[in-house]
Amino acid sequence: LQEVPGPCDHEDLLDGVIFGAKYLGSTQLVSERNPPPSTRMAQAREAMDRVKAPEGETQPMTEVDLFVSTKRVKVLTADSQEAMMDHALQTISYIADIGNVLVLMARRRLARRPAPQAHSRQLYRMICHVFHSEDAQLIAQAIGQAFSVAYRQFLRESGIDPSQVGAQQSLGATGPGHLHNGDLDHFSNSENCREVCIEKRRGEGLGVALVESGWGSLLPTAVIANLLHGGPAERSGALSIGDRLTAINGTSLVGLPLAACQAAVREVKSQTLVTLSIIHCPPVTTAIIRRPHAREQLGFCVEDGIICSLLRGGIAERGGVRVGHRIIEINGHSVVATPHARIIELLTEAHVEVHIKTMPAATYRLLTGQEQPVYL
Amino acid sequence: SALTITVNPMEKHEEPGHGEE
Repeated sequence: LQEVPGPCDHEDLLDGVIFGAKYLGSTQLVSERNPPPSTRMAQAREAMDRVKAPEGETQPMTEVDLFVSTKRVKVLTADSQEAMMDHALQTISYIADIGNVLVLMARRRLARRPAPQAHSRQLYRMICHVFHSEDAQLIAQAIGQAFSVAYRQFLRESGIDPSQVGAQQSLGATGPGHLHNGDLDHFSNSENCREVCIEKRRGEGLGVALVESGWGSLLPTAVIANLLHGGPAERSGALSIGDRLTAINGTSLVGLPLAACQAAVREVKSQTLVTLSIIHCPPVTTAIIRRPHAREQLGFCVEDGIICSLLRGGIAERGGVRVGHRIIEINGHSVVATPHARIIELLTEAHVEVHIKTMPAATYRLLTGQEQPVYL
Repeated sequence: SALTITVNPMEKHEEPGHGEE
């Protein structure tokens, strides 16, 4: 079984893991079948506001155990272990964490049969359970991991290789070659896509420095290269260096030049609440180049450790090599302080499966203090 | 505070109308 990133051991999730939490209460909402992220965020906040006692008032709460597995999520009373709630995993629509609050949204049943009118939408009654825990984010990540493991299992049972889902979709764009790097799989996994709400003072910048994802990137958009210490973005705790910024307040940044992405971030300066759509990515990406023989062309050019051009559809591009990225490692050996000639030598000799770790050169310059970040 | 949402990919595959009651 392929490992799915998250806080839990894969095997443990099959059997079920337990987290302690305080149950604050439940409420119901009516929702369409697959609402957009902004609607889901409003729903989660609405559920929290309805259940949470106002500041200064006593909050009724019950100690519970949350049982999470790839089959179900159960809420058990902490003392008697009696099941208060039990939801099959496929009926859970989404999980949200807001600070120390966790909101679980489960679909109950069709609230209204679809009307014959063309524009009618199926409506669902959602039951929303609200919990408090210092580990709200961790629990949300564990439930997200259970979603992902269950989904992969579902694909496998349907005769689809989960690792091939992304590769099959990519055929039109890159020809019949296979993609070896995990980018597509990573980008198409909804677990990695997040909607983050950042609260800030009016006139205050978000406190992010942006760079380009690099020519050849499967998701051409701005990448977070640095976070201003103490700035709204860092304070939110939800962003990290390497994350792709795909939209701001619902406006897509994908495919736009860096200057346009920066302008879009500057534009929200006057607002007090900003919604960012991000795809969480590590700052360093790994490209895997399958090169059966050392005589086969690698398909990219390097200048002082930085990739400066790429052969479209070549083995390097398919493996995840991106223009404008600095090579950090080749087959596990750091090359950050290696002379250009030696890097070329290492690349020329490397064959069979070449693992190359890279990061945007601009991010590297910021992280190593060679350049001062311009925070937006 | 920051709000993070993780959508269940199984949501799209569930039969319409099916759910817990």
